[in-house]
Amino acid sequence: MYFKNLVMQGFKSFADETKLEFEPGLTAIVGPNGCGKSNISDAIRWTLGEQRPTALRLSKMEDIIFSGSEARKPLGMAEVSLTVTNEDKKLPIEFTEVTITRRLFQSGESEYYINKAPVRLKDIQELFMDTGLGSSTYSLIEQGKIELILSSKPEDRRFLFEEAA
Amino acid sequence: MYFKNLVMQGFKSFADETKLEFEPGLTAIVGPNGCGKSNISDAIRWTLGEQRPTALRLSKMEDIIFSGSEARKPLGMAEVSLTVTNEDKKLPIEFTEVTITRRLFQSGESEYYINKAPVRLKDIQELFMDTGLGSSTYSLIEQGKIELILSSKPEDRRFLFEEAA
Amino acid sequence: TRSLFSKTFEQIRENFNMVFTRLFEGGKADLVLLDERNILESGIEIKARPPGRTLKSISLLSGGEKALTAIALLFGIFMVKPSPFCVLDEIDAALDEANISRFTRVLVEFAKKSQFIIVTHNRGTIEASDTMYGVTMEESGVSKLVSVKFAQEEIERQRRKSS
Amino acid sequence: TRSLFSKTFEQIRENFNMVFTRLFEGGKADLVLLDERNILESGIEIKARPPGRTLKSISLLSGGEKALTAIALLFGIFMVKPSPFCVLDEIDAALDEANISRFTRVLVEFAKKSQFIIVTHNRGTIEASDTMYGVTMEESGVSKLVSVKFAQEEIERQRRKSS
Ligand SMILES: Nc1ncnc2c1ncn2[C@@H]1O[C@H](COP(=O)(O)OP(=O)(O)OP(=O)(O)O)[C@@H](O)[C@H]1O
Ligand SMILES: Nc1ncnc2c1ncn2[C@@H]1O[C@H](COP(=O)(O)OP(=O)(O)OP(=O)(O)O)[C@@H](O)[C@H]1O
Ligand SMILES: [Mg+2]
Ligand SMILES: [Mg+2]
Repeated sequence: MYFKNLVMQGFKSFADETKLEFEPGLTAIVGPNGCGKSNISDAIRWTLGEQRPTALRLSKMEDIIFSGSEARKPLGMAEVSLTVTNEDKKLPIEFTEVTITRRLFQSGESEYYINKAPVRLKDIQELFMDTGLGSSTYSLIEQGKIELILSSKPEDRRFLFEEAA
Repeated sequence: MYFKNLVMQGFKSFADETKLEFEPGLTAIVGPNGCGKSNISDAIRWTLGEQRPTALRLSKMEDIIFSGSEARKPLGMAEVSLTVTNEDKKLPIEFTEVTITRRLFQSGESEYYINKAPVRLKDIQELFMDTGLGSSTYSLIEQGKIELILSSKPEDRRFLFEEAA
Repeated sequence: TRSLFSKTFEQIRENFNMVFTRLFEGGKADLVLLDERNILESGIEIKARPPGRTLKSISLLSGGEKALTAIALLFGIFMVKPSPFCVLDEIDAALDEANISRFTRVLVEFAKKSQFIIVTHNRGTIEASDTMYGVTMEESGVSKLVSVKFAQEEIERQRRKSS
Repeated sequence: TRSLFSKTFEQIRENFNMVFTRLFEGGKADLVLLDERNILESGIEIKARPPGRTLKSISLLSGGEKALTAIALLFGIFMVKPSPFCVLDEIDAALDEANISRFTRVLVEFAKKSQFIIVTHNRGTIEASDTMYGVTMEESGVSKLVSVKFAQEEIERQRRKSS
């Protein structure tokens, strides 16, 4: 399985459609404070099915839609698409290329797609369930959270171990 | 009021007697990870009367005594002295120079001194009470804790405001 | 007492906005008492809007923006009743180069009236300081303070090494 | 199931110690099940001893040592069931120069088998990466991705500016 690209529009500070092509190996994302780096990591997490607003630094999920700036009006929808190759069939689905899309409207309505076919959130979450990319995972580490595994209670840190089992 | 110097012995990783002279203005403390920089800030906090082991990164107060290294045996006592000038009588005490000393023995016994006279911990805490250097204060910021004021509950952050009143 | 707290709160609120707009070169910050009728127990809400953005919950701010906002609030409180001595441990860790220089400009001003000690790994903060102490652990497990002059040479050596 | 968890736990324990001793160039790390008779619910204790020190509670470790220990544990878990893709947001923030280079040596090895994305402000980490994306906010409040080549030039410019 290989991540090909991420397309964001109306997602947090990414008002305009933005495409990020993924490369093999190690990719660094750089830029000044507040420019949007962590928002990219939020977009990936959200598309994979994250449902907790706090894990995305939101008080409510609707705050994820671009809420305007001095020069721009707020938008009515946030949409993110993540495309992965599936040659090794690591994802339990027939396609060799899979695009998952998640949309949230200002009204609170959500839409989910796998290769343009409408699905439920559950279908997306289950698709990635056995890959180590489930939502409370050891492969998506939020800013400032790295030490949590050390400071958390002995019972609380179990979930990472169980995730790997 | 002006801080003159800090003398540490047997305090955390400062096994040997170490004297730090304070200068006016801005002083930077530098060095690699784990070399002892935060331990210096702990020493200041402890001498001013900090009683919570967690505020000093300890599970119990006795852990503050140098516990040995590969080449050295553990010590039986931790001692820190802080000397301040008191020309402006900001500290409610007669002396123009004040040295506070705190000792903790492996046995759990503590000793406290102001200018070599034995006192109780309470006397030291009360001495600094009105200077903004009380123990849950806005003038001693622990590593990793700066954002706490933003992420804490609205009721929890009051104490800093009350401290300044 | 009610009036003492109220007066202090107003001062902090004003200072907070002033330091915030200096550190962010614009924008606006505010403090709000959640329960106006019970100011001695009311929670305090923090509002902060960096320049060019719309006002949203502070949870949405970036790591660096949160650190800078917290620093503005701490300095705002400090201004009301400055302590003669202040120890800051790596509060600049999340700041980028541009924010470090705005931060140090404000820090240096505060350090004129009080003694400030800052533990830091940041080159910009080190350059802004008047004195520098180095801490080492040549003998493993045992900390040692090194002379300021040596620390200065060490910084020069590091600077030459990384350029 | 008991035996699956037990087997996984043992692997993680071994990996943790191995990555830890690589990152710290020595020392020892361990994981302990607090309740051996109830492994499906037992809490897990972390023990970590950097080289040259005596074993103490992990709360005594420094900021950088804690980050490096957490990284060792995360990589130890990752090795058991590597995900094809990993996103790390500023996990290197507390590390000094020497630890950054040990960290990146291990990170680069992991990145040979999985795609790794790391958000970072650190020069050492950036230099170790294969690709770099820059994010900017020229128009305030609106994020934009900049081409890799531009980001590379920006880094060069920063490097010349600070030397
Ligand atoms: N719904 C939204 N609409 C518009 N802007 C938003 C929205 N959500 C978040 N933002 C903005 O995104 C910015 C934060 O971006 P992000 O957290 O990605 O920064 P960053 O590049 O990671 O910075 P740092 O280096 O400080 O961590 C904030 O300034 C915030 O105002
Ligand atoms: N009682 C003790 N006896 C011996 N060593 C101790 C004791 N307490 C703490 N230490 C050691 O002190 C070290 C931590 O020092 P400190 O927290 O001051 O590091 P630091 O310089 O702030 O590093 P960083 O830059 O990573 O924050 C740890 O390695 C710890 O083992
Ligand atoms: Mg960020
Ligand atoms: Mg430290």
